[in-house]
Amino acid sequence: SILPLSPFGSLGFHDDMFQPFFEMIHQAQEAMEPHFHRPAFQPLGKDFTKEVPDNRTVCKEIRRNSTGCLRMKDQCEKCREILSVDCSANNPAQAKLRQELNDSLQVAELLTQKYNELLQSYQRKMFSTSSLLNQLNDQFSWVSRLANLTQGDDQAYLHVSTVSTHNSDSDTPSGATEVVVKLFDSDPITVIMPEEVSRDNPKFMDTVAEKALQEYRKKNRE
Amino acid sequence: DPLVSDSELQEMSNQGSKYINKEIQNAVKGVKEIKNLIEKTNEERKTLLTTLEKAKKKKEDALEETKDSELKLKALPQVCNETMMALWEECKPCLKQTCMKFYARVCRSGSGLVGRQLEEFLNQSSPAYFWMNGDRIDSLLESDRQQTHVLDAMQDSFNRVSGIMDTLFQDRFFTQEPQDTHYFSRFGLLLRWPHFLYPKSRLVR
Repeated sequence: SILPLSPFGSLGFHDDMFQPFFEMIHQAQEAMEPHFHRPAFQPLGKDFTKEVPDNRTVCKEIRRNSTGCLRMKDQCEKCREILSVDCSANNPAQAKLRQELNDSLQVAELLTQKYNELLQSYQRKMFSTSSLLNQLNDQFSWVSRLANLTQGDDQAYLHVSTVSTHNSDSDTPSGATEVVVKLFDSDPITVIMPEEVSRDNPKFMDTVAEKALQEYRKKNRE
Repeated sequence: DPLVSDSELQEMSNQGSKYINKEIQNAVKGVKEIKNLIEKTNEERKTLLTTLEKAKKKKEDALEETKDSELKLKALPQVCNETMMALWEECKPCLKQTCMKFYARVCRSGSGLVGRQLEEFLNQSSPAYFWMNGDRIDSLLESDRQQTHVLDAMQDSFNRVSGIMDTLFQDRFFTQEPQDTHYFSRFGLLLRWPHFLYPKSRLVR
């Protein structure tokens, strides 16, 4: 038989039913996380293939095999002159081939730069997926907590214990309404409603409940 | 405030509880919204991967063409050797001095070993390597290697995450669409997985 459905429709599941979900989300986060700390995953900077990379990269190249020094050839006049030696008089074929080489080299550098930009976009997708997994875990924690809190038959999740309006002598803005509520298993939560939202306003209690829930959830995260 | 009667407090509590209950259902919906966002991001990623693979092919074709040109050029007899060698003998000391000055000023670590390594490197290099932009070609090949490594590592992560998410999102907690948010099955208490939303027809059966 179907149990009478409460007018509020409680969540109707145990919080430990989410345990397998949490385990899977944590596995997914683990699959994502460690890579971010590997050198290969340092955010791909613009200089990944740029002509003049950052100093750190040049130092690394100099230490590794001295190729970093060749990037400084433009600072030496005789080195520059080598690049402008023209052999076409003696061998036209060589000059033509060298031009072809330079042209294809420029295309390859351009395509490498474009590829690097795409890699950066792909890496950003990775970061967004990682952030969504964290949000999923957080939201599941909240729903799982609610599952725990709504096990009982009492569907009155929120109890208003006192309502008081304030005149000018208190530190609460005058004309404001102070509502003290208990939400689920919480300690009393005090919500201050501004004068503009009076108790006659149909949205009054929705706003009180919304503020109380935000406070409760914040405490729950802490 | 003595003006607020018990029945009024009760009415306010009921109203507040109604709102909280709506928010509880929204919390469950929130899980599904995040699931949809994860799936949407994954679809976008797959599209981007296709673009990446095409771009990689074009880039590698251009690299192959560059290496071919370099090989053909190397195969030709060098006709400007004397000129280039003379220039090279003057280029090397300047390059070494410039580089060691940079290294000492910027890289802040012992430059003794680096100096000897550079000397050896320059003596082994030829001006033709320069003249053919060999350094730029090697730099591109190094970038290509690194980019391949980065993509492989990202792919490894994504494949594992996608597999786990596919399994997770197949659970009926995610696949059942609520017919009416008030029809939460109490059956959920008995079942292992929280399939708490059933279409009415399923409940009647």
